[in-house]
Amino acid sequence: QFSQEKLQDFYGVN
Amino acid sequence: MLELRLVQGSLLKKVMESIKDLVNDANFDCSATGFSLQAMDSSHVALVSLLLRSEGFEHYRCDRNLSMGMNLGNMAKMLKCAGNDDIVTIKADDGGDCVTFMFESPNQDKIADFEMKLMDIDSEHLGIPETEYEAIVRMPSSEFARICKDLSTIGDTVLISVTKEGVRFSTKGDIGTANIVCRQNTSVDKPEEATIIEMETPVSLTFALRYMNSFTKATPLATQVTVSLSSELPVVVEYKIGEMGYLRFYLAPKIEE
Repeated sequence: QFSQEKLQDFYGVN
Repeated sequence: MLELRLVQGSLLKKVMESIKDLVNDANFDCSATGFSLQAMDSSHVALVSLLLRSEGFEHYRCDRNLSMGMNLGNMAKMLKCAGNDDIVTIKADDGGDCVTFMFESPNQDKIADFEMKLMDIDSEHLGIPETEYEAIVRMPSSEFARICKDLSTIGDTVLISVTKEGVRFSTKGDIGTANIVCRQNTSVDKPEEATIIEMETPVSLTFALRYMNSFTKATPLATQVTVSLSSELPVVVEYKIGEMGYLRFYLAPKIEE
């Protein structure tokens, strides 16, 4: 019932 | 030329045991600031950030910034060969294709060196801003590990809720549900057993227990763990490495569909 978010959705890539 | 001498070599052994199952290959970055690593797990939902500040090393020579790609499983295998009391020295030449780990017994009667091949790793480096978190929970690391382990026998995810009453860890699975509440406990005579909750706003987030359990492999590094939460942001689970740095794990929350 949950979807797993990715870290890139929160933080920009340097 | 790079030469880093760490008297408490066991710290590096513990760091490797904590992260080797989460991340396969990673670049270790060496600069005047210290020895650091940032790497994501293969599914890009968890991130490891390690910093060992240069001041924490007995000897720290890094002539120019160097990034060394290593297989963490192989590095852990080599460091496992160091004794718990050994002094560990990491050596590499600029532009070289290998790194040497030297282990010295405390009374200098045994000296070993292990040379490991470096690898080229393309990695994405995320820019993680300094953030004010809505809730920060500091608690005994062994207690946090126990909670994650216990809950994972019931369910796959943990809902972490911080309110004025305390921090609640909840899960549900096929066999039933579980709730564990930890209240603030500022134990003055035993600070390592304290649970301290700093809360600006109540926050509730759901995470995969599989990753949380993986993070708790860092428990031997520190008696306390810090869990920082903000709604709709990845959680940060931090273990301090003595006075010299930290091992932080970031995990993206699960969002209800």
